[in-house]
Amino acid sequence: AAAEPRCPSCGAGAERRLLEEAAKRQLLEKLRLRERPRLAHAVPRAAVARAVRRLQAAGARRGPDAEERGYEIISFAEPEPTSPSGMGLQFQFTHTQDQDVHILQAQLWLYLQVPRDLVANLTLSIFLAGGDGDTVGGNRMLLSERRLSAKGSGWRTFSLMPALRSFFRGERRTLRLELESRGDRGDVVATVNATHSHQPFLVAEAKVREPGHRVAKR
Amino acid sequence: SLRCSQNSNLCCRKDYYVDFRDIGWNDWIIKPEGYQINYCVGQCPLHVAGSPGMASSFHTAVFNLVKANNIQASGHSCCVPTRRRPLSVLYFDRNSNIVKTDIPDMIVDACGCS
Repeated sequence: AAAEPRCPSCGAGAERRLLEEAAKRQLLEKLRLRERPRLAHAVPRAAVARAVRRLQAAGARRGPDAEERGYEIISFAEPEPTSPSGMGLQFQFTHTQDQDVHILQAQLWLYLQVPRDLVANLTLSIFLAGGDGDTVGGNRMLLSERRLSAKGSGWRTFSLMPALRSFFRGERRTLRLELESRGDRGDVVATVNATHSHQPFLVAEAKVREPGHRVAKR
Repeated sequence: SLRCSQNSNLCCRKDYYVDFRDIGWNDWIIKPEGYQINYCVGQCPLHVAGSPGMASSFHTAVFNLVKANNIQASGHSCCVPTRRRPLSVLYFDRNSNIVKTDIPDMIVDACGCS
C-alpha cells in the first residue's frame, strides 16, 4: 500500500494491516477452512484444560509430513435427546469431502458415577447408534464392551477402534453412541455424569492425505 | 541469514509478529497466542546471486557461471525464503471440537538469493 506522504507513520499502519490480512489468509488456507469458525457453543475452560492435558499426556508427536498431515481432535459430547436408554451421546464432526481421513486411534473418556456403597463388577457396553451400513441387531453396532470393577466414580477410557474407522470414511457428520451398564445382579449401576464439569469427550488421532498428493503406485 | 536492518538494502528476513488478539481470532485459536509472519525483502545483485545469506558452494557455482559467461543483468536473482519451520496450532472448529495440527513450512526462518 502506498504510504500517505503527509503522514509518515501511516506507512507502518498500512504495512501492519497488509500483514494481518496476509496472516489470516495464510492460516485459513493452511487449515483448509473457507472462513474462520463461528463457535456453535462455548466450551467450559475447565473442560478444555482437562482435554488438552489428555492430548499432552498422549504425547503423540509427529513430524510435519507433507504427504499426510497429522491431526488430533477432541470432541465434546452433547446429550442425545432420542436415546432409548437415556445414556446417549452425540458428537459432531466435519471434514471436507476431498480429504482422505485415516483414523489411527479413537478413545472415549467417560466419568462414571457409581453409587458409593456399591462394591460389584459391572459391564459397560458402547454401541454405535443410528445411521446406515454395518448395524447388528436393530440399528446399532457394538463398539466396545468392558467389565469394570466398580471402585467408586471416576474417569474411564474406552477404545472405539477398529469399528470407528469406517465411520470417518463415510459421509456422516454426527456420531451417535448408546451406553448400557449392567451390574452383576442385572441392575443399572453406573450413570454417565454429562454435566459440564465432567462432560464426556472423544479423543481421535487422524492422518489426512491432502488432495492432489497421489502417491505413484509402483 | 541476514535480519533486515536500517543500513542495508540487501536480501534479508523481515520479522513481524501477528498477535491473534489484535485480529480478533483469539476466541477460536487456543494456542499459540500469535505467530511470526516473517517475509523476505531486499536486493539480490549478481555478486550475491545464489547465496542463502552466507557463502556457500551453490553461490560459488553461480558466481563462476556469471563470470565465465560474462552474464550482464539479463536474468536476475530474487530474495526468497530458504528455510521454513512448522507451526503447531490448537483451535476450535465450527462444531466446538478442539483440533490440534502441525502446519508445515509456515514460518520463514531464513532468506537468500535464488
